Amino acid sequence: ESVPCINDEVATEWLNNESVRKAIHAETDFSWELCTSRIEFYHDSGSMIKYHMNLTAKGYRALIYSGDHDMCVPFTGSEAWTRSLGYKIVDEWRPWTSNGQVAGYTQGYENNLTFLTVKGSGHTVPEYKPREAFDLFSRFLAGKP
Amino acid sequence: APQSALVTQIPGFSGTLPSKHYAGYVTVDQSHGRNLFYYFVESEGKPAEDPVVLWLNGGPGCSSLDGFVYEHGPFNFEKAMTKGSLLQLQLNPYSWSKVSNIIYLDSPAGVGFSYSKNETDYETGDLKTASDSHTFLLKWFELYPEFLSNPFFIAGESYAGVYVPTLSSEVVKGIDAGVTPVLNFKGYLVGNGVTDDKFDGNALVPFAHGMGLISDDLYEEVNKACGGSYIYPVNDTCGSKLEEVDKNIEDLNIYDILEPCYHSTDSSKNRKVTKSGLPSSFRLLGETERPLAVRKRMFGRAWPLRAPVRDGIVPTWPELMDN
Repeated sequence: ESVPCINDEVATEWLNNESVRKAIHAETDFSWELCTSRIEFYHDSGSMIKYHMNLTAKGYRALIYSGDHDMCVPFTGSEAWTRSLGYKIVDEWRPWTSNGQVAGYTQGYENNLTFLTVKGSGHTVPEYKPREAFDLFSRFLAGKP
Repeated sequence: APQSALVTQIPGFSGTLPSKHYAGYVTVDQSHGRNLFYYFVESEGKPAEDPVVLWLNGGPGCSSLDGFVYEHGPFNFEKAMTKGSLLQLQLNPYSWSKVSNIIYLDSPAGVGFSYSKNETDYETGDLKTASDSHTFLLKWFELYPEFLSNPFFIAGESYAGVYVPTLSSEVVKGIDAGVTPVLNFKGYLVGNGVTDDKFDGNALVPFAHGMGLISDDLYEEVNKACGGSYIYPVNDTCGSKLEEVDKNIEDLNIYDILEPCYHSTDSSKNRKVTKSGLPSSFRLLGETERPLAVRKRMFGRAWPLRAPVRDGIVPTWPELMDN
């Protein structure tokens, strides 16, 4: 199967190369596919809102980020559900920067929950905006704003 | 770390690896022979101190090696390869392994390089996936105990908006119950993640309007007809207005509205149609791409005229009229 609009030729070719398989200790008797239809999958966990509530209430840090040009899971939904948790805003909506440029916008909530957009990025943020993605990732891990 | 899992060379890369790489399988169910594949990249910074991050791509059904190859892995593949030949891989200056130890996990069994000897395992769901991934983590940290004290994060995108919180919840339950080894779990990241039917389903129309993909007039009409809720159309007018919205956006690249849509030249890769008549390609969402998912909820079926076309069958005009 091919995924709509996605070119997966490089990964498919590299990961199905015999020498690559051997080098990375992968089984060789089936082919690698970006996305498989081999599995029959059930979404049996319902809404994730309750999970986010429980995890953030326990003090675990969460960063919810959105490439703002993605139409698959648009940022408008992520922005809405993070706001719906009802947490107090501790860092008002503001631009964040990467390499001296505005890279998107962010809003911080109590309980260590942050929502953040990445301007001009599609669905897979590090693919479309590698530098900005690296900055948001490394700052989050380091506990920096 | 198990030396048998050490990756000593990467085909296409001629230099010295900037950090240690390991790859292999962890058996999460011995009786079924359910094995999950991982690729572990040690940090290029301070591996003994830097966080350990588990990365999960979505689908469901998509390999996390997507993240390794196309997103934040140590190499730039796109610039290094042309069809049919392995060229010189370059290092990725924005690799997430610059600041973290990162595990790319293919999950559930059946995805990417992960597999089961018992094919009934290929029928699975969110909860079993989370449980298996938790088992994987416990066993993985037993294999790599030197990383147990490092801060641990779980990250992913798209349908991993489900994987990440459900797995995080399992991890926390394990910690609270005193399950060993005790993971030093600190938090999680979700990018463009699936979260909730209502919020995700209602997001598209305001997004399409905000991005200028639909007119102000159409936005006002659909909003008025549907009362601001677009998942379950409340009446026929709402349904037909949503269809108009879909017509405005259906030819765009769903993953980035400003990017062209790539079409494979390989005819064997044309979309297949599932038994239900729905296209089954779903890289990053539970069912299908979002507009189709919206349609499915709208009408209880998806795109009745286009499905056969995608299957290579072009209906005649009388057939269309019959439908």
